[in-house]
Amino acid sequence: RKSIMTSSKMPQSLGSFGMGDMASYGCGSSVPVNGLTAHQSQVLNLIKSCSDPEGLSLKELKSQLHNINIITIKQAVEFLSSEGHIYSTVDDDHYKSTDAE
Amino acid sequence: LERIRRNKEAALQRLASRSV
Repeated sequence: RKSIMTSSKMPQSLGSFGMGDMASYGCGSSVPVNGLTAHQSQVLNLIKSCSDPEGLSLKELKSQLHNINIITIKQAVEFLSSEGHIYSTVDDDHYKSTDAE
Repeated sequence: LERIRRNKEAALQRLASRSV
């Protein structure tokens, strides 16, 4: 007799879901490096690198990130400002980083 | 410019509360 075992694929190494090692940026969606997506961290880096007192405008962001569309940039900016990484200055089109101090 | 300062403080607080 044969026991019919359809190869039981049990992925045993889901190890990367470690609980609370570093910061607890839980909440889902493809968690990349420091809790930001590649686009978000690109946007953040650009804003950080800008020393203008008025901050960096969306226009400038867009002109420096031609590979990312404006909607994605806006979403990244909104996310970053809701997280507190950046804040709007003179108007809603200009952002500055809190990290730079 | 007061607005900017307040935005910044609010943002810093958000950041602080996230990264505890």
